[in-house]
Amino acid sequence: GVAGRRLDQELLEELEEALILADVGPQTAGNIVARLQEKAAREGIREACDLKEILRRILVEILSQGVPAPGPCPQAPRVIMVVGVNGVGKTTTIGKLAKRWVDEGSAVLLAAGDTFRAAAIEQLEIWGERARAQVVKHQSGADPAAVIYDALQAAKARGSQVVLADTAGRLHTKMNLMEELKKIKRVMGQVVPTAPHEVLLILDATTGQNAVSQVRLFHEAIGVTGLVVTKLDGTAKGGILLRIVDEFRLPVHYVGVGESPDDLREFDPEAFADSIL
Amino acid sequence: ALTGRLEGIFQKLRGRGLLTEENIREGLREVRLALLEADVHFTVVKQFVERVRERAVGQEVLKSLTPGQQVVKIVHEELIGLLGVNHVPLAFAQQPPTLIFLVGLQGSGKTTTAGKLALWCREKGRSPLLVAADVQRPAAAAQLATLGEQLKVPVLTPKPGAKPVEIAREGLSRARKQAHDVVLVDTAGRLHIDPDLMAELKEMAAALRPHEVLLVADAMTGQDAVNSATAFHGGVGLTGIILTKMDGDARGGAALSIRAVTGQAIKFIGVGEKLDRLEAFHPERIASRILG
Ligand SMILES: Nc1nc2c(ncn2[C@@H]2O[C@H](COP(=O)(O)OP(=O)(O)OP(=O)(O)O)[C@@H](O)[C@H]2O)c(=O)[nH]1
Ligand SMILES: Nc1nc2c(ncn2[C@@H]2O[C@H](COP(=O)(O)OP(=O)(O)OP(=O)(O)O)[C@@H](O)[C@H]2O)c(=O)[nH]1
Ligand SMILES: [Mg+2]
Ligand SMILES: [Mg+2]
Repeated sequence: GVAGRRLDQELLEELEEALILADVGPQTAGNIVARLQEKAAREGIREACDLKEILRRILVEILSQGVPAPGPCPQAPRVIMVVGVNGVGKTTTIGKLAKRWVDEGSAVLLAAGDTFRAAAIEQLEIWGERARAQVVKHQSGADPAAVIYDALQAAKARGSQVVLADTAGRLHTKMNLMEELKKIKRVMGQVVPTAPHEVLLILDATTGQNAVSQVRLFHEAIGVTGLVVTKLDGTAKGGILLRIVDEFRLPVHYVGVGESPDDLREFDPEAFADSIL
Repeated sequence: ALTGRLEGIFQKLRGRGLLTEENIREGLREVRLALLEADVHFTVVKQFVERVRERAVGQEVLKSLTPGQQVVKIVHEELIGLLGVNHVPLAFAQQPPTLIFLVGLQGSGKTTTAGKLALWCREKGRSPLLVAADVQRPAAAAQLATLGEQLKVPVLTPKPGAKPVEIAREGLSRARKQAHDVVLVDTAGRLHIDPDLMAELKEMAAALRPHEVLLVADAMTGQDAVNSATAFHGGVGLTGIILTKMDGDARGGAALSIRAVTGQAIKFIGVGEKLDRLEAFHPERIASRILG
């Protein structure tokens, strides 16, 4: 009847508001709610809790569209390039990943590719100690490509299984800095022909719609293979991922949930969808 | 851009007499969409659009030959009004030294901004002292010390085991002894939902009575800007805002949200990684940027 329909409209607006508050973005939120509405109509769903469950499933469906990169390369070292805008948590995430893999028995080497920012190398060295991973560095101000080159040579010589290459934070709109990333990528290929095997773009969960522009420009410049979303231990929901995974089909590998070495989790679309709703 | 979209909506009404409430409603939907895409907070957008609506149904739009442009003009004026019409400078103390805390979420740019403010103060003829009160992040003190070296500005780095409030207190006493008239305290990034770290900040402020507590916030922050800004303001009391990373393409709607919920002025914007990349905030530029 009319009463039931009215309730749906108000409820749909509330759900759309929840999505927008989670940084899903107005257009995407509108599209998702429209999809929910037609699905609910087809299945004759009216109850609020059932509607919410359908919405949850839609979110999980969208988030599961990321196409994972091909499996680990057969020969070591596996080279992972870590990129992203300033302050999102690249260096910290490298530390966490290093610790995880060293604890699992791998030999991990860290490349101090941020030669620009004050004390970036010192920060990575402390993480290297925490993770029990070796660090290859040059002096501050050195050419990042040269450090990466040396790090990959060292990894081959020492038999490291994984190289995590830290890079300086950079805004995606700065052409010369994006060119520098392309150069680093080329240099990697000179030492290990299939490198980098992964390009991880780190995103901050507190970032709003600008995350889409970040993914687009980093992807266009060097080809991103996977995402990590940090700072999900705060109140930000990272809902922009819905738009990002839908548009770019990139897999989200991990989420950062704190500042300590163990504060890293595998991405779980179900848990993520729950936290948004 | 918003102007174009609003012109498009009102275009089809040319020569048909007055605008109706429905026309206005459609135009306001466009305004709402533009603001949400610019990361302005949902509730702030609601209140803002209502203010615009009240003016839009008045004579200035209904009698205009270019109602679309008129609505954009109103939106622009309301944005400037909300963001604060003039530049609000740093509040220096009558009796030096002026004590300034830099606070905010992890990675927002506090340490870099501390360096930028030190340079800014020195160029204004003052004698700044930088205080590294972040004892939690790896190499935080080294980072500030490096910036100080680059600027030839002295930096107080912590003794092992010192608490942030003790470090800041030592900074104040050193400033008095060595005639520094501005003390810039860099604090650790923290979550506004971390009760211990928020209490630590509150205690530091209560013990040392800073003249300025500046929230350093990232221009690309989304809806969460309201949550963190409200909590920092409620927890320690902010006296101003600095919006960083404005050299990117983030629309910066967080500026409006933070201003709306804290009532505090955005005093500066960070426009780059180098230490001279700090500008006084002028609402005009961010208003056009938010409108897109
Ligand atoms: N709460 C929380 N803080 C985090 C997380 N990941 C990183 N951080 C913090 O975010 C801040 C920035 O982290 P960094 O690792 O230096 O970030 P970055 O991307 O390497 O920064 P730049 O190299 O300067 O661009 C630090 O204070 C970290 O402790 C997370 O998952 N949760
Ligand atoms: N492009 C740009 N980068 C900035 C700006 N301000 C700071 N940064 C960069 O942002 C990153 C984080 O800056 P920090 O000063 O370490 O941030 P923080 O708030 O002290 O970080 P935590 O102490 O870990 O909370 C660094 O890479 C800075 O160079 C800015 O205005 N523009
Ligand atoms: Mg880093
Ligand atoms: Mg800092």
